[in-house]
Amino acid sequence: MAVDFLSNENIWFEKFKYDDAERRFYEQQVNG
Amino acid sequence: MAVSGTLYTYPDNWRSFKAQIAAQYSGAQLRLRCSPPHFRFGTTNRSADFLRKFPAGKVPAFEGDDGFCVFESNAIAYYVSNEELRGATREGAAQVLQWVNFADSDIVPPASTWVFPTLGIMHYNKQATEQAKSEVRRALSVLDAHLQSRTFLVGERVSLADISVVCALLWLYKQVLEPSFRQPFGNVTRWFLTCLHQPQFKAVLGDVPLCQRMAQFDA
Amino acid sequence: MAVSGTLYTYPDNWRSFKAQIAAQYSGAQLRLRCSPPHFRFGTTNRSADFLRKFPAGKVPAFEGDDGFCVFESNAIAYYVSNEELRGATREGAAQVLQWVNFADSDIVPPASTWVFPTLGIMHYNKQATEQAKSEVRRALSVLDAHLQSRTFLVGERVSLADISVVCALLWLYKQVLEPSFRQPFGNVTRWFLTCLHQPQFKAVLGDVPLCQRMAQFDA
Repeated sequence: MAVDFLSNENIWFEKFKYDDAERRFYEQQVNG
Repeated sequence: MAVSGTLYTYPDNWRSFKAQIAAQYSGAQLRLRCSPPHFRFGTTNRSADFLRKFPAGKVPAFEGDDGFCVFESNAIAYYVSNEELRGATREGAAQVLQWVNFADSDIVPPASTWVFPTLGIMHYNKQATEQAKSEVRRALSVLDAHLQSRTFLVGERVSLADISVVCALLWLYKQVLEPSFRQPFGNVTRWFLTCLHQPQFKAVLGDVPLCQRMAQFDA
Repeated sequence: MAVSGTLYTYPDNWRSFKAQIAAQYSGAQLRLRCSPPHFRFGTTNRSADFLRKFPAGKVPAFEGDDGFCVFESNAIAYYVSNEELRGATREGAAQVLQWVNFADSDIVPPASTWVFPTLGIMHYNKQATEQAKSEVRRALSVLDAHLQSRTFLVGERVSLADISVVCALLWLYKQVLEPSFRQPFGNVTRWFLTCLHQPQFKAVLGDVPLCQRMAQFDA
């Protein structure tokens, strides 16, 4: 079934964690 | 001169829909190869011949009848488009790119995290799903505000921005955006249905029933 | 008419480097606003005024002196570029898009997974790091094969493809691609250094020391 192919998709499931970590890192830097 | 060539993909690949819909507008001739004997996902795209043309081994992949080869769905959709779809001015083209990238960076990851477990192709994780729902809400509210006073995302006509964002939202609207969840984003749903009703979208997507009851994960 | 405007970002944001390097080639005038009093990341980009212009609240964000606003780093880089950087033909422009998307989909995720723990901004996970290393290897081998017979990624000159992929690889080459790891990818390292030595890259990135010893996670 076409849905099975979806599991091969290259998706960055954890992206929000990395976006969050990057944001916190640079916000801390800016705020010393 | 209109483009003609072969699009390699697996069936019902939302990433391939972008080029297919763009071709409906531009008149590009796409030969779809998504099932045996022409193409077997996992085998053909690992063959030496395929890798010579498409070194990343990814689909969708496009091979023009003139031998020009390109992979990455947004690059293929761009290639088979016309100037109007790409954005006819520098500002328009930049705004098209903005929404195409917004779809890939802000919609696709949370949409997949939320929808895949409901299709039974990924383990369910309550926390990740709740996080994904809030990311989807945030993306939909950005779109809803933008579409408050607009029919389409960029300019007055359909562009690659609409095509890309519609394709990125497909699984969400089919699978989990039940009426109560999508109620706050009326401009997005109006815009989404307007696009779906365009003959060029319908020629590729057919009828797309909107979700009536949010699918839960398929244990 | 050359573009001029303000680029909002936080300091040393590799995503902003793309537009800054592109502007060095195109002659676009960029006013960088990345620190107080002009811009405080986490505060300014949450203000009502900023959200009115950039509804996603993300950086980098560009506001032209003519009032044109655009977010998403690839869209900004495109906007401040010239035709040569974008790809002067339909094929060239599609190939530029292909490598820009390849950087975002196949390099940035594993590079972040591998490098962030070494900077102390994410927890270390051995399995995820090993997986990321193999994905980085795969992406580098695709690039290395492509660069076997080429000086630059698309055509004979620097394009947005080179600028985007160099910026996506920066942290890897600075932090973890020690000589033994990068040894199999000599074409990529040659190309990477060729780009870094271009005055337009150097004007933005300065000197970029290549990693001599793979950084381990910073507990």
